Amino acid sequence: MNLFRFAGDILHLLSILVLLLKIHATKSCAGISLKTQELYLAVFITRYLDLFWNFHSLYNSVFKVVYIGTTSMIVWYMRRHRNVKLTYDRDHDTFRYLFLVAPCAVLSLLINARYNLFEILWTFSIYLEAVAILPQLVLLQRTKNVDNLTGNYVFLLGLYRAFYILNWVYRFATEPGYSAWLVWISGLIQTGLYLDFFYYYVQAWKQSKKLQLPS
Amino acid sequence: NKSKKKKDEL
Repeated sequence: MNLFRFAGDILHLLSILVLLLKIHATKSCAGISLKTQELYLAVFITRYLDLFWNFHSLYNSVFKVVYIGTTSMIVWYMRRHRNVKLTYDRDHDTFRYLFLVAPCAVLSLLINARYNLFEILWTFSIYLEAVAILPQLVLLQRTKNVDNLTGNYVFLLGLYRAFYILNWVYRFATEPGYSAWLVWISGLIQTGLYLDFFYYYVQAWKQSKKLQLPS
Repeated sequence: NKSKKKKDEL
């Protein structure tokens, strides 16, 4: 465990908490993509299936349970809460699950480290996490005026990915024999998806203006 | 164990 990895995990947790708190406090999920949240839930469940038999550390186990729990709560709010569900922007959140899930499923069957069910599900979760933000980014672009908390949520998520890259660089330099090509390439693609958003986020911040994405 | 090592991240 190094500081980059730790910072990444904390930022990830923070991003989820920012979102959950926003929904809880405002009783609104306007601007939030349910598709992205459900894809993240699928990512966590398929990746953390090993929770019960593959114990690595208390740290990891606690994070796994918290990620699954908090993301489930967000999905519950958006689908079931009597006031929150009315604010869901269904008409703009139209990205098709199948466009993301199908290629990731096929790719995880073709490119994986070992051919067994749990390894394939784990690989699928790595691929799916890389692209799960796309419905949210598309929704942001359609909504035009991005509210601060939604903007911060996406920014924190992107920052989390950036710290994971620093963590890999650090591990590669300090741990002999450490390599994880599949995770690295997926991670680089994932972080790349945020670059455009980052650019507009920083511009808006520098000019202390409200974040607006071009169409 | 290589496969264990790569799964030490979240």
